[in-house]
Amino acid sequence: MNIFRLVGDLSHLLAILLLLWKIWKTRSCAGVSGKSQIMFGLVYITRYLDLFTNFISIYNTTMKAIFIAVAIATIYLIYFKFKATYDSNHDTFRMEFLIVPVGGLAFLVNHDFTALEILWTFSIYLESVAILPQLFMISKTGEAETITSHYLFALGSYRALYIVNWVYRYYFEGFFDLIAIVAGCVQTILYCDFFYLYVTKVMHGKKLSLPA
Amino acid sequence: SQNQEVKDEL
Repeated sequence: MNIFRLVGDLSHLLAILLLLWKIWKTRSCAGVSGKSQIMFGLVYITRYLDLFTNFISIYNTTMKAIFIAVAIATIYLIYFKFKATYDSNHDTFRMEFLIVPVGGLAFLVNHDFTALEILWTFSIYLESVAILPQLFMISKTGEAETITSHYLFALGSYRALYIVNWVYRYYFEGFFDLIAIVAGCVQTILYCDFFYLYVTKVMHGKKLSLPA
Repeated sequence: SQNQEVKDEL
């Protein structure tokens, strides 16, 4: 565990708790893509099946359990408790356009042709694109609430920090996992445009709105 | 193995 990995994980944790807190506090999930949240839920569930087969550390188990629980709670708030506030008209990205190709790719390109490994690979690939419905929704409405922007910034930072973690691990531990690295880079690249808007607007106290 | 190692990441 290096500092980049730890701060990355904490940033990830902060992101998902921030989103849950925002929805709970405002009693509204307006501007939040339920589809992105369903896909993140799918990511955690398919990746952390090893909770039942492998024990790594208390830290590892606790974080995995929190990620799964928070993801399910977020989905529940969006689709059940605060369903009336869910902006489904703007959340029109088709999930099957991501899930089907990603599932196919996980079958074709993986480390090992076993059920757990294919599901793990699927989750890595799916995570890299799961934010697209949320970004698509923002591009449709042309704006995002400030807390939603903070959520996206923390979530994007997590993957960017993981890249630094992989560089560190490659140099100091000789470790690298090509599938995770490539998918992680793709995921981080998707945030670049958003990072730019975040730094130029939200950090200067303005709401994130897209140029007309 | 390489696979086992990556599984310690979240």
